[in-house]
Amino acid sequence: KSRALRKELGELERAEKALEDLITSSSTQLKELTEHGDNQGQLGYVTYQDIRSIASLQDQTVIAVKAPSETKLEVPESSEGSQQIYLKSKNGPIEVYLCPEE
Amino acid sequence: RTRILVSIGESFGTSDKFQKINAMVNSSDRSLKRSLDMSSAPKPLKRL
Amino acid sequence: AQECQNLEVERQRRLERIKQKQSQLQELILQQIAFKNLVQRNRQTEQQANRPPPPNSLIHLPFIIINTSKKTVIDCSISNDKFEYLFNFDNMFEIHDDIEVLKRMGMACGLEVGKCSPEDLKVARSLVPKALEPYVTEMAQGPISNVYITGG
Repeated sequence: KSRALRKELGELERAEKALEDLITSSSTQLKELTEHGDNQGQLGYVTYQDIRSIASLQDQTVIAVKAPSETKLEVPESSEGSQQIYLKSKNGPIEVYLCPEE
Repeated sequence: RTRILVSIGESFGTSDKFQKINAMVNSSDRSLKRSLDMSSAPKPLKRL
Repeated sequence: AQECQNLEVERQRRLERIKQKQSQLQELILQQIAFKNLVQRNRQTEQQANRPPPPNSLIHLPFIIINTSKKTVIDCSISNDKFEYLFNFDNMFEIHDDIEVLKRMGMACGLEVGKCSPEDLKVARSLVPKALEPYVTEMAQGPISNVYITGG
């Protein structure tokens, strides 16, 4: 049984290593997609119409927030009626848009 | 009081940080509604 | 017997790590397919319209959305330099990132919920490197549970 377990552990180790390599390469490809893939960065956008076409957002007020990297978003737990969201940026202004109705 | 602090603005982050926030907001909303229901429930009348 | 017990513990630990890595890889594959699908769709739309959409009708990734009932009263305080915002809601809200928006738009070909038509699967496979294709095919039926070791 010990020999069989050792053999299986060897296979699992190879499998885990293969997954790690794929995760690393996929993360790198994703980063490249937005940073230097020809004009893909320019084409990486959604329209308000796209957002409005999502069924679960049909009867909702939708606010879109575009923030610089490392912007902090804080939500304190609330026991009263009001809920809060606090945004704090250190690398530039935060853009907030109200998604228009249809 | 607990609070959840996350970083935004990065591309392709993980979305489970927002699932935690939404779960917290949802549960505090439900507990608030439950306490409102209980306080508004009619008190049982005393038997003469 | 003690050695077997130790090996069994190690096996369980490794299986757990593999499971975690599989879900991490699955999320990365979804993000790659969703983003490439979005870029492809926007490129086709712009070529058909012969011009990009008006700048104030779109928002570039990365972004997040906050949605709440239309009855909710939202009070918003903004610092002069727009570095700080404080929102007060009198009702509950939800926060979602851009990838969740793309998934709900169908940009991930339904792979996130394991519902993918043969045509969508073909599109999705074309958007990932060859090493990831077996995973995409498996995701079409549900979460990843295999490991495909390429080469060696």
